[in-house]
Amino acid sequence: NLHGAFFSTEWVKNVDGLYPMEPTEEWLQDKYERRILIAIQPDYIEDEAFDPWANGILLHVIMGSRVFKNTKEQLALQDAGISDDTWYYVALTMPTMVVVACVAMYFFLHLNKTHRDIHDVRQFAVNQRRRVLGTFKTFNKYKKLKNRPYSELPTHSKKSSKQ
Amino acid sequence: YRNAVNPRPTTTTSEVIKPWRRTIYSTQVEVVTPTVIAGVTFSAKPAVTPDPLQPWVSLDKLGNPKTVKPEIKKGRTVRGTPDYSTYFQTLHVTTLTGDEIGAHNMDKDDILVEDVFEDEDKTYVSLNPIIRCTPQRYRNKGLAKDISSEPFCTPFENVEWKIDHTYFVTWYTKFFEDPETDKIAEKVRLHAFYVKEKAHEKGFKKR
Repeated sequence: NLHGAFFSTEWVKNVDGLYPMEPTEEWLQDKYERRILIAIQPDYIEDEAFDPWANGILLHVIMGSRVFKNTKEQLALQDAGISDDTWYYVALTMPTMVVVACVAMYFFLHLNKTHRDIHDVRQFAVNQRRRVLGTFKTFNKYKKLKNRPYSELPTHSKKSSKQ
Repeated sequence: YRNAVNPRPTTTTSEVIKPWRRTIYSTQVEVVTPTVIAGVTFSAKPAVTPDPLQPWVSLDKLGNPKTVKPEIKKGRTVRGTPDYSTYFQTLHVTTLTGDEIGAHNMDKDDILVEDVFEDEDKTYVSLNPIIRCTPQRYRNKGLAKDISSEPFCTPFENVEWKIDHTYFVTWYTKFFEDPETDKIAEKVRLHAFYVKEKAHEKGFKKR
């Protein structure tokens, strides 16, 4: 093997232009992730003269798929005893109950519309609005007022610029 | 109401890919043994009737193979077999005189310098179904993405290889030309080195 390389392939035909590589667990050396450099050495370059950094490609070798940590919001929910789906059930229950109550109220009023008499309530309200205050002369404020015949009020019309 | 759909029975095959023989360079007979690597069959026996819409194998940024099936849409072939232009051809410059050409609009003493592209020997190249690497498919690498990834096409820089998965490393074969003899390297080998990372490269930021 080339000095410094932890993995080297055998000499392969250049005309193929490809080589299948399978990273193994040994490459990681008990770590989860290692950064490696892959370089290719043609047969006309000696081992001593070969510089892997000249035309190498950097990449990572990892054990498996990454599992990201929970966010602060998720951790707070877990501390409150709400795990995953429970939160959605709680959030959906309240608006659902309101909708159900409105529907029930509508049907209740609809079914009882023939057994309901609010005549008194309505007449009382109307009477309150049309309350008879008495005749004009009964008001103390206007007792001394003489009932003068109606005369036309003066009108103020706009004057033209010529006037 | 909907008719029940019977699940299709899963079929398994015990078919062994058999070696086959072919005649190369007009007279030489050789036996070709197909090999399967990461689900890709290399050196497979070509079909008796060549299919113009023959599937080919592309590679993603990791070097994973994925089969591409060409289609004909509106009279045009979509996702057809890749065209390598003149990347795998050899350029020859020929100098011809007017006397040799015999063109009516050329004097006898005039010289025509003509570029002639010679096709490569496809005896073994044709057995590879995977897309070949050309400079057209190089990617830029580096922090500023201003360095060409030559001679590699796959994998891209900083991708993550999982262990026990097979990835194809591809390179442009004509990149390795001996400066002394001007010949393309016949054999190459790949090396893998560990790279020491700095703390900030690992993701450990200074507190």
